[in-house]
Amino acid sequence: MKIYAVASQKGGVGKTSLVQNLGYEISQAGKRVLIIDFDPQSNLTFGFGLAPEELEKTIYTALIEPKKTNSTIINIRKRLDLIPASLDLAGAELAFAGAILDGYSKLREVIKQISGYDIILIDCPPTLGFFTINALAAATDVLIPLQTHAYAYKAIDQLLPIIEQVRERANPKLRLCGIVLTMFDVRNNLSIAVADQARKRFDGLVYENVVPVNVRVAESPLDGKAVAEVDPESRGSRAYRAIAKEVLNGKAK
Amino acid sequence: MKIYAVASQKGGVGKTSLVQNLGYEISQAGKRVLIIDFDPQSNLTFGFGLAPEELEKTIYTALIEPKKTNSTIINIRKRLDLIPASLDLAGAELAFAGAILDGYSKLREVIKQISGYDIILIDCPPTLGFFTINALAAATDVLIPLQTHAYAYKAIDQLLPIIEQVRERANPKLRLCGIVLTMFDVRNNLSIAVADQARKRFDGLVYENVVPVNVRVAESPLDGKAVAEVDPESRGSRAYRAIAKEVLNGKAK
Ligand SMILES: Nc1ncnc2c1ncn2[C@@H]1O[C@H](COP(=O)(O)OP(=O)(O)OP(=O)(O)O)[C@@H](O)[C@H]1O
Ligand SMILES: Nc1ncnc2c1ncn2[C@@H]1O[C@H](COP(=O)(O)OP(=O)(O)OP(=O)(O)O)[C@@H](O)[C@H]1O
Ligand SMILES: [Mg+2]
Ligand SMILES: [Mg+2]
Repeated sequence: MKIYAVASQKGGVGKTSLVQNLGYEISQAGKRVLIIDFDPQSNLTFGFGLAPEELEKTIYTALIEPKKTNSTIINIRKRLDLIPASLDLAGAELAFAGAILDGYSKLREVIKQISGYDIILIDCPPTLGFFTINALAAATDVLIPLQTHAYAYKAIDQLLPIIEQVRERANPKLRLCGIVLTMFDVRNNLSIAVADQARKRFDGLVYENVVPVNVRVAESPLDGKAVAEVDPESRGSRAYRAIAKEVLNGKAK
Repeated sequence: MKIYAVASQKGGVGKTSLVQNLGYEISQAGKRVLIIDFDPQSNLTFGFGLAPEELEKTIYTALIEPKKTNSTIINIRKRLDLIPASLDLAGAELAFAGAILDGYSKLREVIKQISGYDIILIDCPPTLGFFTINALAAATDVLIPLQTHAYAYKAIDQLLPIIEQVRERANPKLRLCGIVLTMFDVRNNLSIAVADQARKRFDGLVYENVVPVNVRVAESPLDGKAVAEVDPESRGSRAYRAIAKEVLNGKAK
C-alpha cells in the first residue's frame, strides 16, 4: 500500500484538485483508492459533492479515536473511498499541539487501522504545521504540486528541509516521489521559465505530463465531480489521466 | 491610522499580490503606508526583492520584543515601509500557542509601538490560526480578496464567523471593509457566475473594480517590484490603482 502526502505550504497550487482527479483516475485504472481530506477547509469533501458541516463522522473522529476509523470511510465511486473533513478538524491542531513529536504520529495511528487499498492520497492544507507534518510522518511518498509561478517555485526551498527533518526524526522511509507541474500556461513565458527551471533543478523528479490551466478543472467541483466525469476529453482530464499512469509506473521521468 | 488585515484561509487567492500592489498604489497617492509580512512563507518580503533568510530583524523580532518594533522597519519606496518576515516566524505559533486569547494580542502590542502612518496593510497566511487571528485582533478593518472560483467563494462562509468571534471577544471595532474580486477572467463563465453571486450576496461590500487575470501581476515579484513599476499600463496595474482609490474613499460600492 502506497501512501502519498500531497503537500505544499504555498496556497492555491492545485493540491486538492490533484488528489480529487488523481484519486479518480487511479481508481478508474482498476486500483482500490482511499483519499483523505486532511484540510479543515474541507474542499476535497465539498469537491465530491458532500456538505462538510452535515457529516457526523470525519477524519477528526478518527484522529481522536483511531478505532473508529473504518466507520468514517465513505464509498464515493467504484473502488474510490473518502475519509471526509469538516471545519472541526481545525480543533486537532490545538488538541494535540502540546505533544509535538508524539502529536505528529496521530495520523499514522489512523492509517494503521486501514487495509484493503492499493493507494492512499492525503490532501494537505497550505501550511507546514500539524496537518502537513502528520501527513509526512504517515506517508510512504510525497507528491508536490508545483504551480508554474514564482512564489510556488520558491516554496520548494522551504518544503524540502521539512521533508528531510520528518525523514530523520519520524519516518525514515519517506521518499520524495515526484513533482507535478500545475496550472501550466503554454502562452505565458513565466510558466515556461518556471517549468524549465524546475526540470533543470529537480531533473528526474518532475513528471513528464503537466496539468494545463483548464477552466473545466475549476468547474467540476461545483457538480461534485472529478473533471473526467464532466468532460473526459478536456485538456485537464487528459493530463490527470497521463499523470496517473506515470505515478502508477513509479517513475517521474 | 487605518489597519487592514488582508485575509483568507483559501490559498492562492491573491492576498500577497493585493498587499504589495495596494500598498504601492496608496503610497503613490500620497499616503504614508506600512505593509507587514505576517506569513512565514515571506512572499511579500521576497516580492519586494529582499532575501528573507538574510534579514536579521523581522516581524518575529518585534513579536518577541515589541520595544524593538521600530528597528525592524525597512523603507522600500517613497512613503512605503515594510516589516519583513522570514521562516523564523513559524516559531511564533509554537512560542505563543499556550496563551490562546492573550497570545492573540501579540501583534497589537507591536502595532502600539508604531506611529506616523496613514495606513497599515497586513498580509496573512492561508490559515485561520495564530497569525490571521492576531491580525484580526490588531486591525481596524478586514479586506477579503475573493478569487472568482468555487472554493474561494465557499471559504467566505468559514471566514465570516471567525471575524465575528474576534469582534466579540477581542476587537469590537473590527469592521469588514470590503471584498476585492481577484483573478477575474471575463472569458470564463465560472468567474462571471462567482462575481455575480458575490455581488448579490454581499451587496455594497464588493468593490466596483476587480483584479483581472494578468500575467504581469505574477511576473513583477520576480523583479522585486509592484506591477505598476514594471508595466503601469497593464490591466493589473490599472485595476489596483482604481481599487486603491475606492479603498481610500472608504467605500466598497
Ligand atoms: N489546472 C487548473 N486549471 C484551472 N483552475 C485550476 C486548475 N487546478 C486548480 N484550479 C483551481 O484553482 C484553485 C486552486 O486549486 P486548489 O484549490 O486545488 O489548490 P490547493 O493547493 O488545494 O489550494 P489550498 O492551498 O487552498 O488548499 C481552485 O479554485 C481550483 O479549482
Ligand atoms: N491577477 C492576477 N493575475 C495573474 N496571476 C496572479 C494574479 N494575482 C496573483 N497572481 C499570482 O497567483 C499566485 C497566487 O497569488 P498570491 O500569492 O498573491 O496569493 P495568496 O493568497 O497570497 O497566496 P497564499 O495563500 O499562498 O498566501 C501568485 O503566483 C501570484 O503571482
Ligand atoms: Mg486544497
Ligand atoms: Mg500570500
